[in-house]
Amino acid sequence: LIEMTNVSKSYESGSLKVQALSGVKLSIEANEYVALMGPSGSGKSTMMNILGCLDIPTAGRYLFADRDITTLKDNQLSEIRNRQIGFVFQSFHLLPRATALDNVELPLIYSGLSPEKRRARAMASLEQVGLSERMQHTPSELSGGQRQRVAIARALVNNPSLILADEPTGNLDSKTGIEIMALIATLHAQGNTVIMVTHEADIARQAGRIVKLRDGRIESDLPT
Amino acid sequence: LIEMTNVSKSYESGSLKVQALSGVKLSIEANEYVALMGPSGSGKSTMMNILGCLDIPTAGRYLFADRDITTLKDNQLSEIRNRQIGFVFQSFHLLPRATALDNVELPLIYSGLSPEKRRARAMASLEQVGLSERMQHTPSELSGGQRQRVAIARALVNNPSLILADEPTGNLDSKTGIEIMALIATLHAQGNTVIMVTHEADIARQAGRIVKLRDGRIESDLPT
Ligand SMILES: Nc1ncnc2c1ncn2[C@@H]1O[C@H](COP(=O)(O)OP(=O)(O)OP(=O)(O)O)[C@@H](O)[C@H]1O
Ligand SMILES: Nc1ncnc2c1ncn2[C@@H]1O[C@H](COP(=O)(O)OP(=O)(O)OP(=O)(O)O)[C@@H](O)[C@H]1O
Ligand SMILES: [Mg+2]
Ligand SMILES: [Mg+2]
Repeated sequence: LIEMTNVSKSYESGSLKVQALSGVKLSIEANEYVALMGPSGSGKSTMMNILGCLDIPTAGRYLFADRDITTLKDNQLSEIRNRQIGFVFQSFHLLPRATALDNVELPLIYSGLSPEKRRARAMASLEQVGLSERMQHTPSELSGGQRQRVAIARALVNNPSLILADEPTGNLDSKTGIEIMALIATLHAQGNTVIMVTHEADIARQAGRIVKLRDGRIESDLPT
Repeated sequence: LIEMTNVSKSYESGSLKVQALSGVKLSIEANEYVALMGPSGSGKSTMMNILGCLDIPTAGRYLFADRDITTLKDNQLSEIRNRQIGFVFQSFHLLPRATALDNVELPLIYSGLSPEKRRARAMASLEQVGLSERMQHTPSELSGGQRQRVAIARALVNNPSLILADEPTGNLDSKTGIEIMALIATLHAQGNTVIMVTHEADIARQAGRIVKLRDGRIESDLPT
């Protein structure tokens, strides 16, 4: 499903050049459950952005379902992102003036579903993460963990086959974190592919494989 | 140092009323190290905002250093916040268009220090959290954990006597998290007061006392 060959990503601001990723080689099959770990600043979110077709490598090649992402046009990329990928961002990226329900409904806008069906699907997704009572609140009226759960509900509302979760339980108490991990385990069991950034070893152990990054390079890639 | 008596906080949006805290009674001495735990949405950040003089209770009384916070004027509150309290927010609240260095220097603007001294203090604070290499980057050019560390450096730059940290290691890998906890332990050993929200039991155990919230009420308050 995923084939990264010699992928590099650098950022330049003025005379400063930051090498976020170098020479990354990574191959992931459909229905795998991969944990991505590594120190703060080691390139995990950068890698997730490339995997999720939100960003392109500075060098190297990325094939998603055998298609070279760097050759696709914007509308093709946004189709893949919207239909096939669910992304839980490390900093959530919720629309600040929209309610939780509106935020979760957003990915369904291009699905062709009727407004009633979209609303019902969004409500079901929010119920899965325990937020039915808070649907009409905007992000500033929600706790940190509640915002994280809205981001999770939004990522899952389109039934994506690839789930990219960047520290999805970072703001959750243990019990809620366990419920979210159980939800993700269920989605994986249904045949989907999960790639999760985490810095917690017991969360990483729930995956089938752990890829560790250090200074933009893959340091190890081993089954759990 | 801290005396909360029968503190309640509710939010009203339209016809919805959310009771974030009810009847909270809490007493904290100077130089204590208190961990605050509880489920997502239980009122931890709301309590931290009141403790940090950023918000006032809807009912009840809050004494900080024997002064009733609800009777103080805005400029008196902002003096206390600036001089005596260092707040690490759950969602960081960094200025998006300022560099890490500018963000950390901000609390020093009213300190009366010269520009050179402010810059030196801000640089020292960033070095303490391992970010000397990233001082000239703006938040969008930093990783999640790097932004969290800028927020920590900013909270500590004024040598506050009360440190309020809302999940300060949530976005950090284990090793960096340990370094930050060691830094906080040192500040506590120097005589300061620390109140930290965390959902991780091994982090909470480093405190002298654990206060647990549930549905806006204190469920338990025990020494570790
Ligand atoms: N401005 C607001 N308007 C309405 N409700 C609010 C507002 N701010 C917070 N709340 C509600 O108050 C409750 C407590 O929020 P708070 O942020 O204190 O929780 P928390 O314990 O910090 O949670 P988390 O662990 O998820 O960060 C939540 O149920 C939240 O939805
Ligand atoms: N737009 C940018 N310009 C310059 N440097 C950047 C930019 N975005 C990210 N970086 C740098 O690239 C490196 C990798 O960032 P990335 O966000 O991928 O790290 P991460 O592994 O997700 O870290 P964390 O665990 O702290 O979230 C960091 O050192 C960061 O400072
Ligand atoms: Mg990251
Ligand atoms: Mg909170």
